Amino acid sequence: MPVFHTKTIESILEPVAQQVSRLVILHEEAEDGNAMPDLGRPVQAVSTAVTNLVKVGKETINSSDDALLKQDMPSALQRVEGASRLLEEASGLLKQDPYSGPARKKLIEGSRGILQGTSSLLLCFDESEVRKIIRECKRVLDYLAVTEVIETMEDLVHFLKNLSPCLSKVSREISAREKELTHQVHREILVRCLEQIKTLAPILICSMKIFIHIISQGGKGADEAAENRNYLSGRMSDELNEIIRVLQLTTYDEEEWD
Amino acid sequence: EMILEAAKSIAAATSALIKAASAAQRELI
Repeated sequence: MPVFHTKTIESILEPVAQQVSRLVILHEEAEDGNAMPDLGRPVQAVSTAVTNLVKVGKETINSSDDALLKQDMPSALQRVEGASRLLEEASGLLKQDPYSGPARKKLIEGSRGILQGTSSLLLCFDESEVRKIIRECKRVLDYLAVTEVIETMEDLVHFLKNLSPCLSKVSREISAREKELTHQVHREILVRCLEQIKTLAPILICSMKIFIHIISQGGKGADEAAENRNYLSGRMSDELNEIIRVLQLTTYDEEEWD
Repeated sequence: EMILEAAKSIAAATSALIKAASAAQRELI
């Protein structure tokens, strides 16, 4: 049984996955089975839906600036198109012989292909969406890297003006992503890391203010203040890097699911 | 969004096809 790592993909493909499995079992158990009905109309409906998906997929490829999506999506589209052709061939064979064995094989292979191809396509699209979130996370990491050079209140105000909207956006997107995941452990890690970042952010700002204040007053204790600031900035960076790592995971922990 | 909608249409059409294909076999079992 295929496993889907987001609720959206799961809701779209899980019912089909179950039906494909049942279809395989039915045909294994009824090997010399009944005559197959004329599947011309339902196969035509699949072909029409595939044509639409290919059109939308090509538009997505053309309008995207994501090189990996451009690289990966065409093969998923080809797979769905190939599967659709198998279904058409199966339908044609069944019209001539409703008991045709090769037709049944093509029907199963085509159904599987539609499922696998659509799954690859949705995964490809989902990974591209994840990369957008990761880009935002990296922007925050870049801002955190400059905390060490902020030495005046004016710079700090400017720094916060840049960091705050970026951090809010990351927070919103991670929160939404967490709710989308089917993997409980991954969800929990994202929640925990995000909470840490929310807790650490105001403390980091406070430590930056203290450092600026100390160096404006002559600098006694500046090393300790800088160390504290760097520690907090480092902690936030670690949490963000963990978020980036978990966002990229699509593997499925079967043991945990069981 | 449009990709998701298109995938939903394929899933629905494939489900309908499999139901139609399975019906005759199910009678045998």
